[in-house]
Amino acid sequence: RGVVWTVANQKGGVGKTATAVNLGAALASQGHRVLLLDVDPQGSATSNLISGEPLTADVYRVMTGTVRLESVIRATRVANLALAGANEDLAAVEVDLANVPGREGILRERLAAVRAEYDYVLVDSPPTLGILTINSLVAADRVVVPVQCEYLALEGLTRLLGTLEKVAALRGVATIDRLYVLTMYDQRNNLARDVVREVREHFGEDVARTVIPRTVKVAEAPGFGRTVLEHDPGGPASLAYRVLAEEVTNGARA
Amino acid sequence: RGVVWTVANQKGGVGKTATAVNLGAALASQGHRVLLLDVDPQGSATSNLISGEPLTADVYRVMTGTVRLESVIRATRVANLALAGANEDLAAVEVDLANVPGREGILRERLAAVRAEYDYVLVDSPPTLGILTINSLVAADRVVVPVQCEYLALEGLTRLLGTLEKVAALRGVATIDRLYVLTMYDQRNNLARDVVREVREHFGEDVARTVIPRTVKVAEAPGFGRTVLEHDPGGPASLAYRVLAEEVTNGARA
Ligand SMILES: Nc1ncnc2c1ncn2[C@@H]1O[C@H](COP(=O)(O)OP(=O)(O)OP(=O)(O)O)[C@@H](O)[C@H]1O
Ligand SMILES: Nc1ncnc2c1ncn2[C@@H]1O[C@H](COP(=O)(O)OP(=O)(O)OP(=O)(O)O)[C@@H](O)[C@H]1O
Ligand SMILES: [Mg+2]
Ligand SMILES: [Mg+2]
Repeated sequence: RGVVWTVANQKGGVGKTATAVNLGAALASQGHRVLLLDVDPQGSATSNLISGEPLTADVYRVMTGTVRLESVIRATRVANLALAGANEDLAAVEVDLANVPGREGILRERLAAVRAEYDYVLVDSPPTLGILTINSLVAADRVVVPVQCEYLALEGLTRLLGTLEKVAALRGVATIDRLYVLTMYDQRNNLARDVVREVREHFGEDVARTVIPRTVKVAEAPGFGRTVLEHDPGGPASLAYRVLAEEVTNGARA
Repeated sequence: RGVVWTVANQKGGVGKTATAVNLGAALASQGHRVLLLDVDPQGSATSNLISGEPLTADVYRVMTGTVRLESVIRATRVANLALAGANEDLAAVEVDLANVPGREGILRERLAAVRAEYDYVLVDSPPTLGILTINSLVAADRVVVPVQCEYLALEGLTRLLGTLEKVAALRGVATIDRLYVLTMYDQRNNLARDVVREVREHFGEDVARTVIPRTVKVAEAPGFGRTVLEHDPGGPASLAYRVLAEEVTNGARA
């Protein structure tokens, strides 16, 4: 109960938001109570789930201590899936918290009471290694790292891994639990197969067996204001996210 | 002479770096003297052009006033293409300059003397709208906006356009000149065609005629330490970037 999974990778466009939203939706469809916590000032996860509505209560005010996390959590149209939304105000946190001692642990602290009400908390982070992502990592029980099946996939990982070591030191633990999820796999290109092989060779058991295929349905879904499970329920990406949800909850990776 | 083009879009993974590097290489191959200025702490443009070598002199020290821009510019193996490189130190600028008056205009000022030595300065910016991107936008004569042919393509543009208005106000001009470049066009999917049509309907003359196709060669090239013009000289992406270079230099858009 109250397991926090942070979806992180400082590289842009690798499928963090697609994974946070669709894995969250898959877990919710399997009966788990899920909180999706959007920590990206660009709020793509937020607009996926409450598109078109203005956001009146958001994570920025929680980070700066103005309101409690509970008061910004709202239900979504997806059963079992709640949302704490983000908007561009959150960008100000970088500067607002610039010299505050203990600023890396604020999100963890704000989550402490709330997390017990959920089976899983999925945190969507921005494509940076700044204070927002650090907060998301410090708050995590496990870090889910989407790895896009492109040649540069492994490059940025070194830096992320270095950051995870610093987070482990901050938390006083030996290592941060992690799961790599290969995303946007395009079987038409050899590059994708090479990346899958290379990532599995490097990270072995830490790599999800399930690979998320590249399909236009995932890219389209937000434009329709839906998750891919709503937009294309029988399709390969929905299937993959459901299978991933079973894989991550069924013990080998509990 | 000394025209500054900033490649910007706060959305991750839309082809900013691919465009800065490959359009820069195409312009250089056509005889123009090009400076590529990397303002992204993740330094992908930098590692594209000097992969494997440590970066001893970088843009961070220029931004904080420690060294002059000239001293961090170096030749690359590509004729006519020089580089001012970035590394993760640059991330500290957000905090270092947090309350410095006039912090939005630092890059423009640092470029003032140097730009005259080049025909074009291409600035690669990070996937954020923070102080680094603001500096890049304030320094620009024109903003090149890569738009990935995906449904969410238009969503983030509203925020970028709002930022361009603020930059115009800061600079005391009516509007900031801009060019949208459609990237990663995949003819196998209808989504891409819809996005192209929608972007042209919205932005008309500000959209490049040339569209950059999605090809694995562009994604592979950095892994080989090359630009796509070196990696796949006869291929459709190299051709498209060369044609784009001619389009942007031949007058209709001068
Ligand atoms: N499996 C997939 N198939 C096709 N398109 C996908 C897939 N996963 C993600 N995309 C699309 O790729 C783009 C980037 O994905 P996404 O926004 O999830 O990445 P991100 O890592 O959160 O990006 P950012 O760094 O900007 O936050 C989006 O347009 C998304 O819809
Ligand atoms: N035309 C293309 N065809 C295929 N892959 C491409 C193309 N353009 C870019 N890519 C690949 O897509 C990924 C993202 O591209 P790129 O790094 O240029 O985007 P970016 O906007 O600079 O990302 P970031 O926001 O992280 O800086 C890279 O792996 C790149 O090689
Ligand atoms: Mg995202
Ligand atoms: Mg880039």
